[in-house]
Amino acid sequence: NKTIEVGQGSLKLLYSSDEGKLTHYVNTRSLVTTAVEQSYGYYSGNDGTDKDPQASGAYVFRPNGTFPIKSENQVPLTFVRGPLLDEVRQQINPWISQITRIYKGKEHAEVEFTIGPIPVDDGIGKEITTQITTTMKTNNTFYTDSNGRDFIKRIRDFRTDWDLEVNQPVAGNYYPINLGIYMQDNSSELSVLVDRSVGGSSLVDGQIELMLHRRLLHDDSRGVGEVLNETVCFLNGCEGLTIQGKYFVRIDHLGEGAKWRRTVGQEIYSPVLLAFTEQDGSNWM
Amino acid sequence: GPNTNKLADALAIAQHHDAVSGTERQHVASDYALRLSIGYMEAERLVASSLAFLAESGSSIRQENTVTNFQQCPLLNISYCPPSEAILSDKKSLVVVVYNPLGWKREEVIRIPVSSEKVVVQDSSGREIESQLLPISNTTFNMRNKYVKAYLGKFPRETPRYWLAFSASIPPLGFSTFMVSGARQTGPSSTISLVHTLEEVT
Repeated sequence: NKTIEVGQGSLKLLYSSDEGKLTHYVNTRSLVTTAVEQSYGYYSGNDGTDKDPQASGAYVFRPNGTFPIKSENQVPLTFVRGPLLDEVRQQINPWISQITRIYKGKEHAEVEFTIGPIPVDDGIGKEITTQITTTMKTNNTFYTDSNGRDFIKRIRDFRTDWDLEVNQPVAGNYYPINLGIYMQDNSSELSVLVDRSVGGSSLVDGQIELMLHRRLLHDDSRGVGEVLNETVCFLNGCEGLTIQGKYFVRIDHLGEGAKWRRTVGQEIYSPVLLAFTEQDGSNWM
Repeated sequence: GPNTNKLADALAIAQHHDAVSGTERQHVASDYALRLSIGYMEAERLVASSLAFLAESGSSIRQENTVTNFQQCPLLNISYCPPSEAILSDKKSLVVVVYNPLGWKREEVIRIPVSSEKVVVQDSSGREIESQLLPISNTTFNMRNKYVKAYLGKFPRETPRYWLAFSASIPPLGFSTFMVSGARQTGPSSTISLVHTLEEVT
């Protein structure tokens, strides 16, 4: 009545029909049920003027504001169902869309995001993020991979080998994500794997954040000597770059996510190759 | 013959610390992209000739000097794939080879753009396998046309209407072959997805 269920195998995602938002992740085989939400936001890039002369640029992440991106519902939420997979298609705003896929035989959700061109006509560079939010009590702790190898424990606002003075509460807790990121509490763990290198963190207990795209208007004066403002040109002019990528989300009971992170991580890194040719109907190859 | 030397060179150059972290200048990024593209195209020819050798070595109807022409679809991410978009008939089939580079068996759902809503998918033994058609969204379609027009200098010839999805089981370090063809009017065909749109969201 108020809930739309997506997925025909063990994994189901529940959406509220009132708000058109993801509300729950349910695995009927492992009996995992978690309240979960997903959102988008951006950090405004520091412009390197006024009191703080260090601008955000290719090297330096120095946000000076955090802003949620509200769904403008220009195109309504669309659900596509069939025997092999279900899709949820969302146009978040004119320059962010995503498709969430649940395959019948898989126990993770695939999220394909398309972001860009990031508007900068307000004179503000933007670094676009997505957040996956649960009620998990993660005690300031999360784990990120080390160039695809071991997952290393990260504790917010803390370093194991020196006393950290926190000057940048966001940037100081960001890590490179090449394979994935996960967090856990005393009963479950939420894992996210990526198909490309991104930045990521857990700035709030129970929440994982990924930085998916960025477009900045100032050089950080740390060596590049150029603004991170990539454009793509068409016959009638140039515009900011549009990117498309995927991330994969799974929630397990505590201690049961490692096998998925390793096997599916390898499958994301080494996708199958497709090759095509033609043949006549009777001429079987 | 084709080899992977140019791809090796492009990958070697892209190990520079600025390439890894994305802190290179734009004209350098463009050069990396160009070199990777040249390397990919050369490697694509090598893969095509290898697959042709594998496919024809098992064929009972192999003829002298026959070389099967395999194509890939590097722009599949924006739903552009000329071989699969061509209108299919029950006389002519599209052969899809799915190669698994990992050392374990995989179960994957393959998605390719097609123009027809009457298609049937068979495995290499001729057995029909379950498939699903998903309408291509306007967002995807518009992006595809914009980028492909820039790439080709004109709008693409075909207009795919659906993603065709089918399940593939692929052996370790091996490949599986599938045939996609136009279904007869009365015969079996892919299941068209149900689409439900939430019109009012608060």
